[in-house]
Amino acid sequence: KKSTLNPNAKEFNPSKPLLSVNK
Amino acid sequence: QEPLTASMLAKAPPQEQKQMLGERLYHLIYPLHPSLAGKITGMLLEIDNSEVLLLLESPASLRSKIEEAVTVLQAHQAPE
Repeated sequence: KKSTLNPNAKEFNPSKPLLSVNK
Repeated sequence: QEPLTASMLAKAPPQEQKQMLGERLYHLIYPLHPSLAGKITGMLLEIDNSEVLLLLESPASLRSKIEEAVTVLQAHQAPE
């Protein structure tokens, strides 16, 4: 089965560091 | 972290909607695939926002989508 996902998609950059959970 | 809802998303401009969804996805994907998390998140963000919301609400669906993305990436990177 063919995937609809695009391997050339632009990489996502998170704006916050992983460990900071700001609520 | 409070759940992200369609109404919360609707209040944000389109580019910010993707960022909000991306942050959620990234934090869920990172523990599974640290080196690929940014790339996988980018791939999943090309899906409709409504479908991404469903993935965020369903860990099993999200996990299978992540595995699909990894498979696609590996196939893409493998020399033909």
